[in-house]
Amino acid sequence: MLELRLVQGSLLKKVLESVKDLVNDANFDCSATGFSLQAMDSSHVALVALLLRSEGFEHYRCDRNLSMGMNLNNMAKMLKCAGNDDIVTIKADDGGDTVTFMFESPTQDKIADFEMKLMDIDSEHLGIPEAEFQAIVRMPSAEFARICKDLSSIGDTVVISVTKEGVKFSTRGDIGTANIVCRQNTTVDKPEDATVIEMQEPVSLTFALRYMNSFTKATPLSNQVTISLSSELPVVVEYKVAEMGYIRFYLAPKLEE
Amino acid sequence: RGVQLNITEFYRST
Repeated sequence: MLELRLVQGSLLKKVLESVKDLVNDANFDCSATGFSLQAMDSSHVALVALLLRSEGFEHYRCDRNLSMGMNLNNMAKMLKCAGNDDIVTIKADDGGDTVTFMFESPTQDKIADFEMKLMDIDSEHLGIPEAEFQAIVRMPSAEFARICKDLSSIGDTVVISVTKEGVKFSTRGDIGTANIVCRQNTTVDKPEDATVIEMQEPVSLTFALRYMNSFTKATPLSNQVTISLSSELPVVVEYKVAEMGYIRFYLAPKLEE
Repeated sequence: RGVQLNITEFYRST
């Protein structure tokens, strides 16, 4: 028996909006530690890893480890029917072939049950070792989303370079070039407006903007985004999910000729 | 332009 009750149901709504365009079908894994997902996009260029820790749920019952295959578009359609202030409960029977999403209005005067068929998805699970990064940039998520959006109107790849000057986002296309430099800025009123750059050594990598723009759909989840770079590894773009977890996007670099 | 690498070139399936 699985029963996960999330008072801040809007978090789950936002999580689905963040991943439904990148990944079609995925297995949600439920264990004592939490509710997680790891899936690659269809071209195997990007990977998303989600973790919602059990402590973040008001009620978390997971009798046995369970893996539930779901079509993320259909799941998003059902979660769209939940109000932003609704309590969302995910329920499933062990060995069952459906999952139920229950939405309760804050005043408990409206209760909705949406039942969805589960799918058999044989997904490849990748081992992602903890890594040391050459540079880690923490910045306002809206700022990062704006940069990716603006640059994608000029070119289709972005070179992200971190030097002691700051972090530079560059692109070039048929109409010209664009360079945006963000400097460290910790003298801000609100901590979420800060840009913090930890650089072990300078690094510069090239990525497809199409994927970066897809990742920024997670912007509503968190005021901040963390971008971790290392020249031998995919970039990791991470958005925290309230105090209960995170959504991490991994993107393999491009080799410029 | 340029060669897009795959994520599976960096992380092995478990």
